[in-house]
Amino acid sequence: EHLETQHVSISPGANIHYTFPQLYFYKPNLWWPNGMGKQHLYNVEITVDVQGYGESDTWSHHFGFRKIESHIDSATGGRLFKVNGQPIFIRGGNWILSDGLLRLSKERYKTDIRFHADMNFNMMRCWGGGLAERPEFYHYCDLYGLLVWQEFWITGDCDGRGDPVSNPNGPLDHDLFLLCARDTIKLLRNHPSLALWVGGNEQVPPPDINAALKNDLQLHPYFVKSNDSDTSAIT
Amino acid sequence: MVEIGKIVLDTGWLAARSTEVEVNGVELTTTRPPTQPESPWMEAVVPGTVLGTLVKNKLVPDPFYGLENESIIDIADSGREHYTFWFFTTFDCKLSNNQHVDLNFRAINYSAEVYLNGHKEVLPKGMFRRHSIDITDILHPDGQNLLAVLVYPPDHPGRIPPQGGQGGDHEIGKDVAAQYVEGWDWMTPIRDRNTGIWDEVSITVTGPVKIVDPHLASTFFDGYKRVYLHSTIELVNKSAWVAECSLNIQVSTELEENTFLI
Repeated sequence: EHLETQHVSISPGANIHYTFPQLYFYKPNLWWPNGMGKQHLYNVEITVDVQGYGESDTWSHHFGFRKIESHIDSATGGRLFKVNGQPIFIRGGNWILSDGLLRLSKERYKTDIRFHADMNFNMMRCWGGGLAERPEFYHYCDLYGLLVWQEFWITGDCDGRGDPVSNPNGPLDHDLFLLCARDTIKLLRNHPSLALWVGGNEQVPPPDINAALKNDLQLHPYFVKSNDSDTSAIT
Repeated sequence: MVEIGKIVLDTGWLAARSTEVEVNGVELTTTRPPTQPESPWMEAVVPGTVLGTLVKNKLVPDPFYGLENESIIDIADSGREHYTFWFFTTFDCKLSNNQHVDLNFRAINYSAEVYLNGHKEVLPKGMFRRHSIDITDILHPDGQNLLAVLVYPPDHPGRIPPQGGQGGDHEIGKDVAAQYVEGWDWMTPIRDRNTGIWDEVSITVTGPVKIVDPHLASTFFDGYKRVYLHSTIELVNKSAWVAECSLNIQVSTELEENTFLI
């Protein structure tokens, strides 16, 4: 039941989207943040074989079944999280990058992130003035159960506040910002540790960027919570 | 013939300041490649930054020791050309019939020109974007392929005020790049503004059809008893004929070491 083969014809030079029939799992092992349970990871492997050629390409990725929900609490103004339906008390650390010269080795990511897990943290927040972190960073957050709050590249100081007051209209090229945002989302979206996208640090992005990010990152209607309370939303 | 899959290009890179290299990208990747780390060429850190390469070669001190950062010239004073660098490497890749190969940069700060065996490609601006170039028709079928990348710093590296401050003069905010590089209350200014090939470089070999950016998502029902995995992929047919494809998705879990449940 966890194996599916489909046939598809692709025209010369064409670029297509293809959606597999959904795969059914009965009570899969869930992925939990650090301190709430194990970080169960499944390996998803996709291959394409071409008639007359053989195996043409292959792709694999660790995948964790988890549902992350969050909302702003009206009483406190704080953001409350649930993972797999369970409330979680967030113990978070701020993160910029592991090295100012961007020597971002797997070994260093592993050590840094495991250190955060050993400190009993369950979330790392990637600050808007730093990096969209790399897949290796997310890989170890997947392994050690660190949820990631990933911000895009807007800060209060450079984008509307600061001394002297900076330009609130963000980068000069808004289309470039959105192109980079969309590409980053595609790069990172399959990691179970990825919990929340945020426009920036201490500042709201310019209205057109903010609106586009909100639109692009909203749930596909297929996944939006329905009246059926058993139907679940995903991030 | 190479197997399908990814080959990471993270060794054997050389680098040189662009103003000290007298040949152009076409010459570098055809008739006049650098052969060893002789001046102005040096061993490069890829992935990494120009400053990382200069530190590795002991041409500047490590900026994170003591006040050593003060002795490294800032891009605002040196000009952007001081931190505009060539990066060079070679690789072998012998393809069989109907194989295709892409050259991939997972991130460059901030823009670049790529030369491969004399062919030029411009990589547009943006620190947080991937670049992928189909190089199938450019590869040398036998022997070495010569790759040179001219990397330009951010367009608006800014100037650090004498009193420092959050994000310096905020000019870096005009670009789509990391902003901490102009200095913050927790960080000294990064003199090259993190210019460089700062993430993985690779080539990927595929057959006629390539998988691009799969998307996995799950839905949950009945108190997490009934769960569905949804998978969407992009497929690119690089061939000149209709490709009849068999797509396979398989989910496995490692029960114990080397024992898998499918």
